[in-house]
Amino acid sequence: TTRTPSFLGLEKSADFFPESDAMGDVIVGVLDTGVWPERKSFDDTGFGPIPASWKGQCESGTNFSSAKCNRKLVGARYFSRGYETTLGPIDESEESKSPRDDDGHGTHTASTAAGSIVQGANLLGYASGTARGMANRARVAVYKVCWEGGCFSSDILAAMDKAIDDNVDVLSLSLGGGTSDYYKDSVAIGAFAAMEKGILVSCSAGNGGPGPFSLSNVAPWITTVGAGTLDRDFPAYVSLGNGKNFSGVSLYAGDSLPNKMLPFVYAGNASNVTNGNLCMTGTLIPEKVKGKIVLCDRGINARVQKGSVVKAAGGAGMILANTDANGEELVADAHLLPATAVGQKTGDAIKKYLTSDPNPTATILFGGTKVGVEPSPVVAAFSSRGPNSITPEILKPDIIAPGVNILAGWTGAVGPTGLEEDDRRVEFNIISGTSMSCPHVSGLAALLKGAHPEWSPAAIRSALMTTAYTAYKNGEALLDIATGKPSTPFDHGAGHVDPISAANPGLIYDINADDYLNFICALKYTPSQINTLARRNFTCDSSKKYSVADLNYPSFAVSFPAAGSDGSNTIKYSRTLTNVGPAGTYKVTVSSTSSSVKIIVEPETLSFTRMNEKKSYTVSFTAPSMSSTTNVFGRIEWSDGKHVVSSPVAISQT
Amino acid sequence: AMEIKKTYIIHMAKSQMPATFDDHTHWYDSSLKSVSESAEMLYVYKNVVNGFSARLTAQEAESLESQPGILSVLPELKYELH
Repeated sequence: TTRTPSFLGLEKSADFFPESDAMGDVIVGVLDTGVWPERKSFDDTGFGPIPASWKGQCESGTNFSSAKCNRKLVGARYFSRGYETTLGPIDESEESKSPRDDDGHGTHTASTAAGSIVQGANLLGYASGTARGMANRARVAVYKVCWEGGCFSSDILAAMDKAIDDNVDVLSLSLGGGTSDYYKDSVAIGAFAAMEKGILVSCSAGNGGPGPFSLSNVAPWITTVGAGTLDRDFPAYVSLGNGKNFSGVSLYAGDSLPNKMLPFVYAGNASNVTNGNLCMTGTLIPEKVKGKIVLCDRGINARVQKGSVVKAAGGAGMILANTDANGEELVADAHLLPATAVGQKTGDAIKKYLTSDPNPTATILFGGTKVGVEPSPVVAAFSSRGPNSITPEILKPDIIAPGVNILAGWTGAVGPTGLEEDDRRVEFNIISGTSMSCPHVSGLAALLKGAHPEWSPAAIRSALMTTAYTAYKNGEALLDIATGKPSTPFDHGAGHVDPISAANPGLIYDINADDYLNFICALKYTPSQINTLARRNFTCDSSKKYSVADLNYPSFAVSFPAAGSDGSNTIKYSRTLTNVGPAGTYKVTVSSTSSSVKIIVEPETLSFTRMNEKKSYTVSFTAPSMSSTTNVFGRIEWSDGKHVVSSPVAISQT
Repeated sequence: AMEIKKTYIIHMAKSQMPATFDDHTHWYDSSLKSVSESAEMLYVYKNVVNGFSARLTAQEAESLESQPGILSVLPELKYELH
């Protein structure tokens, strides 16, 4: 990716992360749509021998030979039996029955996590710079599990099974399904086994935002990643016949519009169908759009397809207006005709002009790439939000990372829009989603693994979470683009990832497999359900009082019973901190958005005299009364003056 | 509708493998064959699941679920890219 390494401070990472030997031993496995191995992001120049521990393979198949792997791309496998038995044999003229990526998504995520350095990267001139993966010295292994018809759980499980055999260190999964109990969810089941082998599993939180309870991949042994913006934008400017100007975003790179105002029409008035405003295929009347700029509403069909529909009908350009569902969030696309996306407010203002002027006119100017945009990051509207619908006591997402307008490697099989009629071929593409933020964290986790090979997956996640930030440099709280207001831990989890601080967290919250089994006992799983998830008999001790609140998680989600119902109004959480830095005395501070919930930490001071020393504390949350709609947020921070070990708190009623 | 085959993930209790089997894959195969002569395994899992995936009718899946040593027979789910 370009820009995100500097946005994350990785340009000064040499002092914090090993440059070659240790990093070269770390292998990131990516379950996705495969890989386009010829991309420079997978160049192995300067890489040493493949680690002796690596047991993976490079499988041959359609358009892909085992010779495509190298010292960078150390493994490439594909899993299609589940897919083929459900949807029929793969048509090899349409998609490659091999690790070859015909889609682009897998090449993008793999290169984001661990792509090599590529100078002169750009998409049609946009976002130019030096591209690199987060862990650019780590190795990559791809496991193709997603096909044109989707990603099937039998294939995902088979890939995770093989990745564990192969000895990956980090697994990156930018995919998800619905929400089901952990023992029914293949990704949660596979991730549990991976965690037991010391593999960190990073998953995308989902693009179901901004509504609450929209998360996927919420098992506590998974690192769940939401998405935020960068300080980079691709502005485009709309000028209307009434002299008013508006801003939007676009990655259009073809011929400019004529240097004059063009006739302008609302798609809904250039169609005979009721949803003509959406610019669905075949719905525009060519005589009514020819030579004009057409305003289409966002929704239902792909954004780039709307542009293609306008172009096919003879339109000269397109303005794509957000509706309620997307608000002011702007996602840039490499449209096939001059086009820009605009926010809902701008869209409404433009529509007002369209309906008030008998002969409306407009034009669009393209502004290229702009950096230094503030405020940034802001939480992306699409990023899925908590509370966690499976276990409300575990706060998810864990963290946010860059996931909007991310440039990374792309397939040679399709153009940047992915449309069949797009015959452009690009080395890099710019796309958005929690699919893009997840591999950022996977790569950063690989960096931490290289710097601290002895750290468990939970320790790595803890370091990433407790050092994440929730305020801009001016002290103002991170914003949520969906509301324009400060975001909450249900939106950003622990905050935005800060890898330099994560390299030296001071203290960590560690969790081992037995701790997770105790957590499962607290969920009151039956022996059969536990065995399904953990692959062994584990008997919960009937004399022991298990509590979900006792899982040593680096964040706090407190769920009080609804007002009027029975239940204690004091809930106690216990935590254990492990020292991974120098000796020191840490003092706690508690902050909260409301005094209605009393938060007491005991003890208030923890002294560590040696490495790996453990100290425990308890937190009591007391709520005299809460209305059913009130959420309270806060932070619990331990500091020795040099390190700040910060945990978000989210308090709600169930 | 009962004849339509779907993919299921079959989770087995490895500790309940009868002593007559010296290899767990033979036990899996025998369990599968006890409900369907024609069903074939898609994958035998080693690390993530004690079990396998196979195409079964709903009736076969139900029948398999009641066999000794079977923990769960879960229908395949489709996941999507984010």
